[in-house]
Amino acid sequence: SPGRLGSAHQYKAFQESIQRQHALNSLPSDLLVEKGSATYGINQFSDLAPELFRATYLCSKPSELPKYKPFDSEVKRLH
Amino acid sequence: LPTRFDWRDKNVVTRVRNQGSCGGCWAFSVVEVIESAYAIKGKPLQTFSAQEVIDCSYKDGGCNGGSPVSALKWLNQTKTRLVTESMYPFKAKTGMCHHFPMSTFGISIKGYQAYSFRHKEEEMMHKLLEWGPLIAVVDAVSWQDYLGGIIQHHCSPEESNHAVVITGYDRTGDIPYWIVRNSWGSTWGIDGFVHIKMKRNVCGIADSVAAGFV
Repeated sequence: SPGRLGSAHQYKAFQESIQRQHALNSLPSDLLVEKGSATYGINQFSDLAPELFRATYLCSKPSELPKYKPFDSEVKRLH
Repeated sequence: LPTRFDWRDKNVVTRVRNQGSCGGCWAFSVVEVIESAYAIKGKPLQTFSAQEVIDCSYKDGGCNGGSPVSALKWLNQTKTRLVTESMYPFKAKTGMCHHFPMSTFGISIKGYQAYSFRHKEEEMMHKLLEWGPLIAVVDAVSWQDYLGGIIQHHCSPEESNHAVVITGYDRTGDIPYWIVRNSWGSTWGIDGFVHIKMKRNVCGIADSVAAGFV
């Protein structure tokens, strides 16, 4: 119930999480369900709206990096 | 290359941390690879201060986010010494940068490397063994609901948004996977770790990879 989980927002987020987790656990039939595939379910983030989760926990950006070339790296190291 | 390798087996990986509601994954990833690099050199395994990187890496955004490569660049250029976690504890919010006297124990990095290993995950395995644990920036949107198993779907190599540390890999089973350390506490995932399928740049694991040297 909302009272047990906290605010109405958290309760709504929790309900949406369950639906989302169900979707994540149901792979489309054209994709091979391989042994050992990840499972998704209720954890400590289940009462967070996805937007809030992203804003709070996903705060890094990739850098534009050169592609690794073994020879270049060796020359750089020797230099 | 061994079929399975994990730096945890060498006792050079510190305990899984919890960044709380601070968007400081980028700082945790940097500090964690430096801790391991230091221990790989035969020094005692100890935890260094992520809060110092959060507060002091001036080109990054503290708990609002940052880039591991930018933090490594800052550490390398300024030769800032990382002090221990006990000297500069984690507060889960951005604060003023503290400076310590030279007599305070700390370590600085000698250099760093940062590359894209897209389509070169075999080379990346070699570098994991050569350089120590690797920082990677990945798409972790679906990780909000992750419980365990090997991630093969539901993430994109084009939407990277979270910094983590690769400590090993396992090719003994049907699906080879990277062993990846997160900073969301040990109750998340597999004791704080996540497994990601190798060789297809799943979640962008090979796109933005870095290591620091001490």
